[in-house]
Amino acid sequence: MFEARLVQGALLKKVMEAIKELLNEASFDCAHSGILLQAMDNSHVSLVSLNLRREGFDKYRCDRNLVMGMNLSSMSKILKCASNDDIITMKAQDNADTVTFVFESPKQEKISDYEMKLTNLDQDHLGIPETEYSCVIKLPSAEFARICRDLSQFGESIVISCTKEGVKFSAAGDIGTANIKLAQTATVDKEEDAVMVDMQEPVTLTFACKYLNMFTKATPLSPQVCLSMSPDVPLVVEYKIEDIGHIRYYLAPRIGD
Amino acid sequence: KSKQASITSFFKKK
Repeated sequence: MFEARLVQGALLKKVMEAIKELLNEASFDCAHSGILLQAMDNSHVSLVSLNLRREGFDKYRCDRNLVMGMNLSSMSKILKCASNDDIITMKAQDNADTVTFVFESPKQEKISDYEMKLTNLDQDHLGIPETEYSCVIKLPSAEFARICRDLSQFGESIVISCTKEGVKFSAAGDIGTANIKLAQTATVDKEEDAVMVDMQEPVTLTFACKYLNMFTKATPLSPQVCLSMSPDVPLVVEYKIEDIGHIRYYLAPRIGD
Repeated sequence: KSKQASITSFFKKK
């Protein structure tokens, strides 16, 4: 028996918005410690890694490890039926071929349940090596989304360049060039407004706008985003999900000339 | 022109 009840059901709706453009389907690996999802996009350019810890749920029970393959467009249709203040429960029997979503309104006057067929997905899991990143940049997530959106008008790629002075995002194309420089903030009233750069060595890498823009669908999950870069390895874009976990996107760089 | 790398050239299948 698997059962996970999330009082802040809106978080699950936001998680769905954060992955559904990138992934058509994904396996939810449910275990005693919580729920994990790891999946590559269709083109195998990026990887999504979602972690929801059991402690973040109001009620969590997982008697046996369970892999639930879900069609994300179907799951998204179902989660759209939940109101933002609904409590969401996911449950499944051991070895079941369906999962049930239960939505409870805050005062319990409306309770809906939706049963969805599971699909068998033969998905490979990738080993993500432990990496000490040369540059770790924290910035407001809305600012990052804005930068990706603005620079996408200029070209298909964004160059991210991190030095001790700060971080520079650049794009170039037919209409011209664009550069956005963010300096590390000295003092801020709210921590979530800060730009922080932790740099061991300068790094410059080039990434496809298309994927960066899809990652920014996670913006409603967290006021801050963390970018980690090292020379010639994938970028990590991480959004914390309150006290429950995180979503990380890994994006392979564009390389060479 | 730069070329898009694949994520699987960095992370190997388990």
